[in-house]
Amino acid sequence: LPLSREAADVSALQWEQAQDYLRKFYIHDSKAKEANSLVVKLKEMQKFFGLPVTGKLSPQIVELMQKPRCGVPDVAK
Amino acid sequence: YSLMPDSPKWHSREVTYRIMSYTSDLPQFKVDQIVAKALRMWSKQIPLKFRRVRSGTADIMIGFAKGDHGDSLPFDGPGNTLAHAFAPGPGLGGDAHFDKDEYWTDGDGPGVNFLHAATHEFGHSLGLGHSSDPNAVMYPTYGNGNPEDFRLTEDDIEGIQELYGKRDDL
Repeated sequence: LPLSREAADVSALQWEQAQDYLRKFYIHDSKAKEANSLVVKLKEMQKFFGLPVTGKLSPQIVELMQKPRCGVPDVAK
Repeated sequence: YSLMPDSPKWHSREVTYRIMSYTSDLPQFKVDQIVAKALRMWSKQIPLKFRRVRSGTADIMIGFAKGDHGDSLPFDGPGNTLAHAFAPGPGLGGDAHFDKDEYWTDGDGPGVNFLHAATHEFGHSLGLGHSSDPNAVMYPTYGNGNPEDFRLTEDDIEGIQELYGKRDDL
């Protein structure tokens, strides 16, 4: 399920990086499409970091995604 | 705090570690000291001892590597992902890898504080997942702090003691 780049006010590169980030750090075993959708993963990320859970990409989230971090997933089920 | 999926942990009271490779950013003795200090932060809270070995296979194999280093989690050059570690278990389990492309430091200033990163990664080596408490060592993003003030938070301690219990002398 695509995130809406148009609504996010981010560059194409940031857009790609955000999708890679969510695939890398929010991992589900479930084959259910819903569990693997990027919107669901983005909401999990927002919940984990205590941000408003909107399911929408924002410059604030992109900034958080660009911080140096550990490579272990935040959510791996 | 969170635990790794299925809550893996070491079942022996003694866990061995081996430093396989180094960064050129720090003297080797300094890396040795920092690794020992990071492990001590955890062992002060739980009934677990760490013993260094210099050959053979240790429970926790520690090393610096760049790019694709053979574990299906390639590093990405400077910035972004700095390190990773695997939950307790055989083989890769427990191992901690640090990105050689970062600039590693033992204090303030530009670069990545190795004590912070090592303590965080060894938390994973012991079975902790990421914490959503921004002050916790197990928070997924790294900050630059003063190593003199660096310590585990209550959140980290509660997490590790849920897995291993408290030391008798605590």
